[in-house]
Amino acid sequence: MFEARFETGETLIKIVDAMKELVEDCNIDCSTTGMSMQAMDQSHVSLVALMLQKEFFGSFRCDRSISLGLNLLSFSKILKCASKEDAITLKAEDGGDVLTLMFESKDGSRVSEFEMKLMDIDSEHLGIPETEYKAVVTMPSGEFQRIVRDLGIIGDTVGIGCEKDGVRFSVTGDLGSGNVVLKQNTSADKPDLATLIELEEPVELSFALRYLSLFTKATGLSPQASLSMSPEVPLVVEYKIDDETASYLRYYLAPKVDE
Amino acid sequence: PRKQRKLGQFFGAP
Repeated sequence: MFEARFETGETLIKIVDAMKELVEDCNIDCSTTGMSMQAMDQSHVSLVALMLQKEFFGSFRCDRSISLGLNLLSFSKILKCASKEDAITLKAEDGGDVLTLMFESKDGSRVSEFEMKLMDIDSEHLGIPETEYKAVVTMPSGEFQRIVRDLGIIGDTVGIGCEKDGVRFSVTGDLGSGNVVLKQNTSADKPDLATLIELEEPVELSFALRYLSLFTKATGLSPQASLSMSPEVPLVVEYKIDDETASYLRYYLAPKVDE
Repeated sequence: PRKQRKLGQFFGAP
């Protein structure tokens, strides 16, 4: 038996919305430690990784590890039947082929239940090596979204160059070029607006804006996003879902390299 | 021109 209750159902809706354009079908793995998911996009250029620790949930029970094979578009459609304020409980029997979704209004006056068919999905799990990144930029997630959107007007590839006191996003396209520099800024009174740079050595890498734009669908999950980079390895964009329990949504993106 | 790398070039099968 698996049962997990999201006290704030809106978080689950945001998580699914932040994954569904990148990944069509996926296995959500449930175990005694929590819920997790790892899936690549169809072109195998990016990967989305979700970790929700059991302590994140209002209540969590998982007697036996199970994989829930889900079509994220269908999942998202059913979740649209929930109200923003609802608590959402997911339930599945061991060896069952349906996922039960229960939506409860705040005052408990309305309870709805839906069943969704589960699928058998062959998923390839990739081993992600533990990496000490040379540069980690933490910035307001809305700022990252805006930069990706603005630079996407000019071109399709962004250069991200990180130095001690700032990070530069630059783009060149048919109609011209542009760049945005974000300087280190520790807004002590508003930590959500801070830009922090942890640097071991300067790093400069290029990435496809199309994927970064899909990653920014997670903006509503966290006020801050972090970008971790090292030379010649995939970028990690992380949105913390819950700081206390180390629950997160992470995206990995392979760099573009000069031929 | 820059070439898009695939993730499999960095992350192996576990």
